[in-house]
Amino acid sequence: CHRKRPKDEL
Amino acid sequence: MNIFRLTGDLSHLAAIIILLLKIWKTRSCAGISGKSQILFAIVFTTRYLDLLSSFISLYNTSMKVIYIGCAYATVYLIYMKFRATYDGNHDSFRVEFLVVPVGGLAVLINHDFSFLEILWTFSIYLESVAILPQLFMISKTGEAETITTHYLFCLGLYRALYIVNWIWRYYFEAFFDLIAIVAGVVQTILYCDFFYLYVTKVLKGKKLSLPA
Repeated sequence: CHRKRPKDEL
Repeated sequence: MNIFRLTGDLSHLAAIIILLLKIWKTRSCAGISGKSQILFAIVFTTRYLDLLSSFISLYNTSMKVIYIGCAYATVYLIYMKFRATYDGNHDSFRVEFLVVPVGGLAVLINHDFSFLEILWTFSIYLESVAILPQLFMISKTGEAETITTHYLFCLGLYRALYIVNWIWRYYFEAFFDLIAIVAGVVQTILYCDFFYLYVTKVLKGKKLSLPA
C-alpha cells in the first residue's frame, strides 16, 4: 500500500 | 477520481456558496463564527500552496482557486463589509487552543519534515477542528438559523463522503493516507451530534434550538 499524501485530493 | 470524492467536493462547494449567499442576501453574518471562517481560510492557504509548484488537473486547480477565493470573500464579508452584524460576543472560542496544539502535532507527526509537507499536515489537522468555534457558538446561543444548519450539513456530508472515498481508494487503488484518514474521521465525528439534530429537527421543519 502507498502511505503518502493524496496530492490529487482537495 | 471516484463518485464519492466528486460529490464530496461538490457538497463542500455547496456549503461554501450557501454561506456566502446567506450573508450576502440577508446583509448579515449573525450566528456565523468569524473565527471558524478565518481558520478555514488558513486551512486552504496552507494546503494549496502546491498550486504554485505542481499541476494535477484543471479540475484540481480551479477548485483550489475557488475554495481559497470564497474563503477570503467570506472573511471579508464578516469582518469588513457586514462587520456591524458580526456577533463577536458569542464567538468566544479560544482559537489559540486549537492552532497551537495542531501546529505542534503537524511538526511531530508528518510524512516528511519539509516546509510544504508540514504546512499540508497542519492544514489537514486544522481542518478537522476548524468548525469547533461555529459549533461552540451555536451551543452558546442555543439556536441556529435554518440556512446555517444547511451550511453545516453540506460541510459534514462532504467529510462523510470523503471517508467513503478513502474506503474506495483503499480497495480499488490500494491507496491510503493515515494522516488524512485519522483527521477526517475525527472531523466527521464532530458533526455526529449536529447530524442528529439536523435530521430530527430541521428536516421536520423545525428550527434548530437547543434546550437551555
